[in-house]
Amino acid sequence: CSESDLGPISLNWFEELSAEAPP
Amino acid sequence: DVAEQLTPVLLDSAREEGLQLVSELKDPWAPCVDVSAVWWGAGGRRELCLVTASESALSLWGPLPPHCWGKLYTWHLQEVPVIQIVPLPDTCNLVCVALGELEIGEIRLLIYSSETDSFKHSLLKTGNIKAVVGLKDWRLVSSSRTMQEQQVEMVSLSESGGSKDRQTLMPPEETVTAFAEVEGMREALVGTTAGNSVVVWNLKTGQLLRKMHIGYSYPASICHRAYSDSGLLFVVLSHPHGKESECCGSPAFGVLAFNPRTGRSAAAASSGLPPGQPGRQGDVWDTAGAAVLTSGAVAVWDLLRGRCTALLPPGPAGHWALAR
Repeated sequence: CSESDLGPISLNWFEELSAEAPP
Repeated sequence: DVAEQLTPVLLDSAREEGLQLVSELKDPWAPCVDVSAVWWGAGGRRELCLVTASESALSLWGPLPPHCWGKLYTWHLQEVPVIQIVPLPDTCNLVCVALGELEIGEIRLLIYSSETDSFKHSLLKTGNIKAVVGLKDWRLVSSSRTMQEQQVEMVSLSESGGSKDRQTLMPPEETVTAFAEVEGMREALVGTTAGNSVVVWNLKTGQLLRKMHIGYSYPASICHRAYSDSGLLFVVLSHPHGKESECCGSPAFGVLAFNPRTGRSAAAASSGLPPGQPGRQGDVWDTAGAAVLTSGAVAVWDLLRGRCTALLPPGPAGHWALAR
C-alpha cells in the first residue's frame, strides 16, 4: 500500500488521535 | 507492498501436510454448540484443556496419555441456553460463557479455585448484548443495546471472578457487531459496525478515535484480529455475506490496511474458499484463519499470504460444523 493511496502515514497515530479526539 | 488479488488455490503441500484427525471427544447426550481451548491446572502445573458447550452444559476435557481425552468436569446451566464460549487469553482455571435465547442476555464466569477445590459461578453482565470479546490481561469488552442507546463497556476481571473495574467506551452511532484486539497495542481496540465501518477505541480513556468505512464490496464484515505496523492498522475481516465471483472465488477472510490518520484503506491480502466449495463459519488465531465449508470440510489459511494451507475432509462420522 503506497502513501499516495492511503495519505500521510504517522507511526504515532494512536497517540495523535487520542490527543485530538473528544475526551 | 502491493495489494494482490490472490486466487483461491490450495497449495500442493497442503494436500500432503493437511490436517489429521488425532482424537475425538464423544459426548453423545449433548449436541455441541461451541468449543474452546483453556489453560487448566493446579500447584504451578497447567495444561491446555478443552471446553465443549451444549445448550445446557459445559464440559471440561483434559488430555490423557497416550492420545485420548477424558471429561474432567461438567457444569450444568439449565435456566438459560448457552450461545457461545468467550475465550479469555492468558487466563487459567476460568471459562467465560455467553447465555441467552436468540441473543446474548448474560455473560457468566465459571471459576475453579484449587485452594478450596470448588467451582463457582459469577454473573458479569446482563442486557441485550450484541458483541463480546475477551482481551489479554483479564479484560472483557461487550456492546449492548436498548431502544434508545448503545453501551460499550470494558470490565477488568479479578482473579476471584468478580469485576474489579468498569470503563465505559464511547459508542458509535451504529451497532457494534464484533470486536478485535490490536496485536501489540494493549490500549487499542477495533470493532466493526452494522454500517460496515471499522471503529478504533482507546481503552484507557474510553475515547472513540476513528470511524473508517470498509467499502461496499463486502457488506456486513466482521473483524477478528488487528495488527499495527509501520503506521498502518491491518484488520482481519470475514465476509459472512460475500458473494462468489468468477475472478476471485468466494471470499472467506480479507486483510485490509487502514491509515488511521486519514481513514483511507486498501486491500492487503484476501483468502478465498476453494473453487466451488462455499462455506462461512470461521475463526482466526494469530495469522491463521479456519472455516467450515458447506461440503463439511475444514479449510485453514495463512491470512497474510492469502493461501489455503490445509484442508480436512469430512470425517467418517459426518461433516464438520464448527472450527475454532
